[in-house]
Amino acid sequence: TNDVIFSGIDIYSMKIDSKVTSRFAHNVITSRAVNRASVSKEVLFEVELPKTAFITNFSMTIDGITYLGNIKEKEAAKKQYEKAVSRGHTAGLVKASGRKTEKFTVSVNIAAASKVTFELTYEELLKRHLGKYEMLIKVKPKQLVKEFQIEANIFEPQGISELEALGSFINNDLTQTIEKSLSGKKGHVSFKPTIDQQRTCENCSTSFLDGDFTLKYDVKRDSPGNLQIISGYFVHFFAPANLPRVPKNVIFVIDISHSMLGQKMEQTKEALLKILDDVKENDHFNFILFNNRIIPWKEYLVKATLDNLKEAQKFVQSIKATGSTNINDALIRTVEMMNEAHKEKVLPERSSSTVIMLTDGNPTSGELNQGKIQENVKNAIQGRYSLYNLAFGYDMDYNFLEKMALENNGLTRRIYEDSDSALQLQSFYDEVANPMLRAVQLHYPINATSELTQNNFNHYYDGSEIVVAGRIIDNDLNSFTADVKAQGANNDVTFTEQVDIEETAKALHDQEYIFGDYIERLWAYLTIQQLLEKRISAQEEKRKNLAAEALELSLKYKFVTPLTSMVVTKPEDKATIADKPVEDTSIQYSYPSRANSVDGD
Amino acid sequence: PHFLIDVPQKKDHLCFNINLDPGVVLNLVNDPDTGITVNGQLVGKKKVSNNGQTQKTYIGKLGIVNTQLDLKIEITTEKITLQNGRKTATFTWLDTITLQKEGLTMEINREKNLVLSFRDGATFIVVLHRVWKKHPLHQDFLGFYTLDSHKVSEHTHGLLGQFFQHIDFEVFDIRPGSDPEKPHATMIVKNNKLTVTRVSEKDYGKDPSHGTIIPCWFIHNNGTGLIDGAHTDYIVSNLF
Repeated sequence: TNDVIFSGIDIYSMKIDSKVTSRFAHNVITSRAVNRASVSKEVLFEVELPKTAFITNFSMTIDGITYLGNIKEKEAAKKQYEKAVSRGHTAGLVKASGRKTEKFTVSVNIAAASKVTFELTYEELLKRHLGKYEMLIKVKPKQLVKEFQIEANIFEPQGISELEALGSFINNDLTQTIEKSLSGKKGHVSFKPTIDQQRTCENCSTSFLDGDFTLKYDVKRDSPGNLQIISGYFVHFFAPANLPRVPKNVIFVIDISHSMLGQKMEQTKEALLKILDDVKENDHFNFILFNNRIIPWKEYLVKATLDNLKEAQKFVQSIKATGSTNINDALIRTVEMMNEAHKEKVLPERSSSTVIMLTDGNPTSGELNQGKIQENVKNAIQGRYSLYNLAFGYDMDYNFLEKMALENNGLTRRIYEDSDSALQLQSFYDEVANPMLRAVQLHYPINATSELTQNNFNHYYDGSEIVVAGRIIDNDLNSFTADVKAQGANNDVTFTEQVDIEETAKALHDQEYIFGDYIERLWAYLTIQQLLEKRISAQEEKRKNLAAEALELSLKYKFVTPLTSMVVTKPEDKATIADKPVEDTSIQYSYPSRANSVDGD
Repeated sequence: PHFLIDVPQKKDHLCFNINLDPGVVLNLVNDPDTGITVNGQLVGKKKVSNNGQTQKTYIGKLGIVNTQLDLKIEITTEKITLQNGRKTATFTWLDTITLQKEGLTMEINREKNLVLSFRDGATFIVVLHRVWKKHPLHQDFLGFYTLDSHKVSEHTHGLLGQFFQHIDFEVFDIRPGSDPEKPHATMIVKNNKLTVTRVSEKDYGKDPSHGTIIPCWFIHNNGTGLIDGAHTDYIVSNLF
């Protein structure tokens, strides 16, 4: 039948070309196919890309004619899209697909013996996570491909210290198909399996190329920071090494309501036991369990001595789930406990206080008004502690938790209900386990810079990196200085970085790896991301202004963000739209997705 | 087969078994407004043991009809047959395909599951459970999952369909059962007072290979008191 996509279509080439310059990745995926059937066929182009990426371009070329994607404001795009839908055409969309990815799909009808080329471009700023930058490329061609290749070129002005390339689908026999080279500032990875190497078995027509292709690397760090300047924009990467760790005071606030019963509770306990193994001796900690009651392990924070850790392990093992969910009182009690410990000077003077709450649902007892809870928590914390919310599963209002965490110098992370949930919890803890600096302030010449991205951070954690970008408005500036002030484990610290603008610009321009004005795009990407994040916790009027600002930048730099859409007009006059899905929408939560089933085992 | 009902408002699940003989066809979903009907035919073990115990049955064949789209889909453990008007297309579980027609998207994910989405309607997931071919007793069977069930009309009925609208229940007096892992409780649902048991069932909707363990309140005796009418009321004469 003509509706079936795989038959008669020969995808003869698929290329993934990645250029990474100073953590900013520019990826182009090109796929070429020909319709070998004697009738017209539908060709599907389906790509999974990281959620953190912004699509910047898409085109398809059919028999020499190129149809380009056009990035528009969401509402304007929607009108064009609705017009197409009202004529009975279907539209392709970008859909959230995995934990880290979203799926971009376009299909087009092409005539017999016709060729089509799809080209998708997306960009992202790679984040440093536990000491490495990571770039994920999802690989899943629909069939065996004559020319399949992944080419990645990395250029890092600081020099690359290590480079790994891993394929979740690559077995030992095929490890040699990944070529990797590393020399000073440049890294190169190439993966070109032949058609025979792609087969799952001899003479099979099925491909083993299905999974994650991951590049991991880190840069050399001769100094705590690195400043780069091109065409009037600068970026400052700050990740000092070999600092003493700041002691941490952490209260784990754990939802033990009835819905946690079963696997979720077991995985939480498993993760907490592993986390207890990693708590450092000069840290202080406590647990506050909550359902409709508030059940602290201890009435105060205790030092992580061997005896206390052993006792805590026993306590964790005894946790049982029952009752409803009182988030408000649990968090208020937590803040009171933390305040008391600080007042009584039980905690080290130079230490970092953190609250980590895990919940799998919305409040069902005590204060139920989510806005009121957010207000109460914000008033209680008063900016003194960081609140991290771990949202376990999908049965809660993510926006509620996200806003609450952002208002209190923290963030929210979804824990996916799966066999590795315990690992996800543990991995989140690892990220925030080692604060190296507190109250980090990055300063640049006031009269010479403008449009700075966020330059104040509550913490710098071991293995992460702080990135600040901005515009240089003083054209006569010869040298550029960045000053960083922060509170360290033993004393207040200051770092200074100075560069000669002309020399830096020249050195970077000489590199053939650089694609255009990447620092300007990196700045735009970071600015849009931060405006969208600020929007979550802003009041109505401010929200509108932040959205307007983010929209203007998204259109100017041609990024598909949650505020813009890309419309592609296909030869049959069908409009296809590419949207960026968001983690959560209020609509989803007013009608939670239900999965009623009949099955057996 | 095991029925698992998600009750998001209660952050909990209900579950029950329907024990009827192999060959019986049950109405699972019936939405008169959108013209969508789902029926399932039961299969049992290859050999029936004569120990007097109730024989466990599973879904072996599914029939999905959409009268508005003039569409009939028959799903067995061997193949998937799509009939659109006079046109028929047959696929096997070895295929990996995405099929898009006006108002319908069907994805077959080789040997794992089949995802059927009707535009502006619910999404159905059929999971293929493969059993070792030479197993002396067991044979392959199917699982059936519904997502976005709020999109169906309020007139939807059937063994699963009646639960697409919110169902209210209260559980109290939780007490130890004969198995310490499975406490008993009293449940008030649809004005009936029932004794229920806390058990765990597996949801294969998200992870077709391993499934996810879901704790639920088990309603005994073929869901009596929870389902509308008696379980035999849902027996229909054939798959379509």
